[in-house]
Amino acid sequence: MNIFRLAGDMTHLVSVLVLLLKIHTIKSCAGISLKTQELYALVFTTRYLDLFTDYISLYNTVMKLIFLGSSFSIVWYIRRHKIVRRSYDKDQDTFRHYFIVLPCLVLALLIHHKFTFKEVMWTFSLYLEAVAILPQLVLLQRTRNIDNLTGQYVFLLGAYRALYILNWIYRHYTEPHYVHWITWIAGIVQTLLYADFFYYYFQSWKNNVKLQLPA
Amino acid sequence: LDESHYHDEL
Repeated sequence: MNIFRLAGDMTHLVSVLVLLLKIHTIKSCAGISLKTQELYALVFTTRYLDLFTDYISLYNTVMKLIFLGSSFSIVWYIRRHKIVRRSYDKDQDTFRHYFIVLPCLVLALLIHHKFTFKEVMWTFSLYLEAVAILPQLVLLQRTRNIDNLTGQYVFLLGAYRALYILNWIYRHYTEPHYVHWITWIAGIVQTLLYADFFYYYFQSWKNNVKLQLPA
Repeated sequence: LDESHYHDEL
């Protein structure tokens, strides 16, 4: 464990807790893409298949349970909660799941480290996580209004993966044979997807104006 | 791949 990875995990943890807290307190999911949240639940499910088979550390197991629990809770709130679901904008959140899931699945079947079920599922979860934010970014472009918490949520989500890139660089130089080029490429693609959002987020923060994404 | 290919990251 290094500081970059710990900071990355904490940033990721805060991002999902900020979102869960927002939905739970104001009983609204305005501006949140259910599609993206469902994709994240799928990411965690396919990535943590080894939750009960390989014990790495208490930290690792606890964090996996938190990520699984929070992502499924968020999906439950938006789908089932009698008040929250009313604020879900299903007419705007129309990104098709299979446009993202299928290519990632095909890619995972073609490019992976080992052709085993768990390894292909793990690789699939990496590719999926890289693009899972797309429905959310599309929704933000469409609705154009980004309330603070949603902006912070997306920002923290992008920041966590950027910190992970620093972690991979650190581990590459400190651990022999630490080779995970699939992880590195997926992580870089993911962070680049946030790049333009970061740009507008910093512009709005610097000029102290409301965050507006260009149409 | 060599056995260092472990998934210890979240």
